[in-house]
Amino acid sequence: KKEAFIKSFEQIDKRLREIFKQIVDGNAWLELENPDNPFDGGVFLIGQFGDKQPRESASLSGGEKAVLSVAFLMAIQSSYPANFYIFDEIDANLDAEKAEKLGNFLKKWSMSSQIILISLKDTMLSKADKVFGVYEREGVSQVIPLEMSKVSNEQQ
Amino acid sequence: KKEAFIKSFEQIDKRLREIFKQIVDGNAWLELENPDNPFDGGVFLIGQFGDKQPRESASLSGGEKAVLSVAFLMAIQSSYPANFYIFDEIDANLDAEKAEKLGNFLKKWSMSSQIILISLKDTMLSKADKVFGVYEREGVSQVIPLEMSKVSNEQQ
Amino acid sequence: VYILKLELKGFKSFRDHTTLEFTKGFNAITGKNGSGKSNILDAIRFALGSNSPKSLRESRMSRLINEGSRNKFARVSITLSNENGSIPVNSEKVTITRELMEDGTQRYFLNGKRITKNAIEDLLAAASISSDGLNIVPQGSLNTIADMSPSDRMQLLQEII
Amino acid sequence: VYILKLELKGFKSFRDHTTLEFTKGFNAITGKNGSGKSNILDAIRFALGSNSPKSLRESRMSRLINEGSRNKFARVSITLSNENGSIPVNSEKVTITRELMEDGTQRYFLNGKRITKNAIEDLLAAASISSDGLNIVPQGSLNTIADMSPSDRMQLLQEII
Ligand SMILES: Nc1ncnc2c1ncn2[C@@H]1O[C@H](COP(=O)(O)OP(=O)(O)OP(=O)(O)O)[C@@H](O)[C@H]1O
Ligand SMILES: Nc1ncnc2c1ncn2[C@@H]1O[C@H](COP(=O)(O)OP(=O)(O)OP(=O)(O)O)[C@@H](O)[C@H]1O
Ligand SMILES: [Mg+2]
Ligand SMILES: [Mg+2]
Repeated sequence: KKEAFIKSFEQIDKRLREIFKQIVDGNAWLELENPDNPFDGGVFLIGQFGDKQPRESASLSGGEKAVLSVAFLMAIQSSYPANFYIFDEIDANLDAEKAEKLGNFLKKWSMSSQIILISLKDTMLSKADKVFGVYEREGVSQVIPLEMSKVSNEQQ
Repeated sequence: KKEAFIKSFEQIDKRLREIFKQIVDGNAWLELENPDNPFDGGVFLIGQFGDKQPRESASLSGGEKAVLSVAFLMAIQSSYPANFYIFDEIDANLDAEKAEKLGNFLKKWSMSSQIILISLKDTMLSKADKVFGVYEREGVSQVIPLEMSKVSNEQQ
Repeated sequence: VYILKLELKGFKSFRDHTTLEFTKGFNAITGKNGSGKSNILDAIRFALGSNSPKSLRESRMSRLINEGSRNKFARVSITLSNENGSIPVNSEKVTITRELMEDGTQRYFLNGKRITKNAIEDLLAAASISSDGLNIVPQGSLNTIADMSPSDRMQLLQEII
Repeated sequence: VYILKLELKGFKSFRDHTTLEFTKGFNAITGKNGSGKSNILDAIRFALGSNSPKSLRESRMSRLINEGSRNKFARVSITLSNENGSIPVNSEKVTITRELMEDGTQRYFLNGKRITKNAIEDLLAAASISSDGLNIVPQGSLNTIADMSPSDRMQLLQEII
């Protein structure tokens, strides 16, 4: 049981390192609180952004946590990579630069897995192959496919 | 005790109605679950956006909840209005239109109470009397006052 | 396996028959606050068999039915591509339909034929598709993931491994 | 009463002496992710007497001290306008300084003179100023407010009224 866990743990850790590097300039990894008896301790999720010190997830900034969590979620999929991903405003806390980087990463990732991303930011929408605009009239929602050039005007 | 509570409750409800209307086109109010014995029940926070049906806070959308919560927080200040307000990215879930409206509202509000707002959106920053830019170099934070015209370039 | 199409009728704010045809690659959904974006994510979870009103952001399943419309049922169909056969059904496309009536009764259909809820669950499990998989990240949930304690994270990993 | 000035040194990511002079009206703070914006909010709460590491987003108070710098203390000063005299101190401006040393000892100063923590708390309470007042809304906390249950909301109102 312990061997099987350690083997999978190392695989997830390896995936996390790969994925995080693809999104931002930095590193991320997992650490066992108690390497000798893993189940007696927790799992630390560590992120290092740019040339800053590495820090545990809980003491990173809001935007840094969001990037680290996305990388972690994608690394721990039981079937890797998952068939499809659905993300609802995962870019809400990101600044323009990180949103751009996350958008580029998802574009690459969408070559092998389908991505359905809900976002309010043009930076992300402009990377998509297809954009849906959702509208509400008198409490009733409608959906129409959007051309990207039209989206920018809409948003304003 | 009950009378005192009801009196304050009605005051807060009145403030909530006033404040919400100033932010968006719609209404918001408080309802007692058990009007005869208030302390035996809870307090419902209701929001009605545009021409949609009124709904309890928990079943509104992410952005709608954010606007309603801001109005509620400002209405329940023990000393009204508070001396100062500090808001950290309360606009993260808002679309361009709602962010613009919230910015206009805070601008008005800042005539009588000091506001310190942390935001990544130009729409909000452009309404401020003074903008501070925070930078990080090798893990060390620095602050410089920013001219608004410079901010737009920075954000890009 | 990927999502080819989603059709909604009477589900939350989608009173009228609405269709979204997705591409295999990068799809984006945008719109103003309260327009119905997250309701689309809920519809996908509903069609994939979610039985937790809370994860569909409601207090009771009956509240999923569009309020204020004459039709008193919610129907969502999801069409999945099955070119590689990972869903054990003999067709290149698999359409799952779920209906919820006002009295709480529910019906499931596979490519148009009535089927039981358990049969649907088995089919999806065979292709590692679940309505509450970690590949579906609802609005605001990143904060919960980021602020997990190390011991919660260990528990999560043990459930996955 | 409003905040005239904030000075930080050795507090979280603010290794060097940093000053922010606020206006009475609408101040905005911006910057990239991880630049130090929320640390400024934490510094204000620290200066106003917060003793909860959790509300300062740390596990222990000692982690508030800037890592990686030679100076092993954190110092934050906040200057409040007191034209209307609501803080019972005989001066138009009131500066509260709080220092935290590496060994955990803390010192408070009022307009440059040593004072006890309790005395500061009493002064601020007289002017309805608190480090965890509802007028300070930390990052991500709006979601918690919005998703409160009706009974939690009743409890909150009872605490305020
Ligand atoms: N059963 C229902 N009948 C009718 N309308 C409903 C029903 N359930 C929810 N709604 C409405 O659906 C609206 C849209 O919700 P949704 O959460 O999808 O918005 P959103 O586009 O994700 O917005 P945001 O950008 O703020 O997150 C809500 O305002 C709510 O009033
Ligand atoms: N004691 C400390 N010493 C040095 N750096 C610290 C200390 N505590 C926190 N930090 C650093 O401060 C950085 C900035 O955090 P902060 O939460 O203020 O960012 P932010 O500007 O609010 O970003 P976001 O837009 O993502 O919310 C973190 O990346 C963290 O590494
Ligand atoms: Mg939403
Ligand atoms: Mg922050």
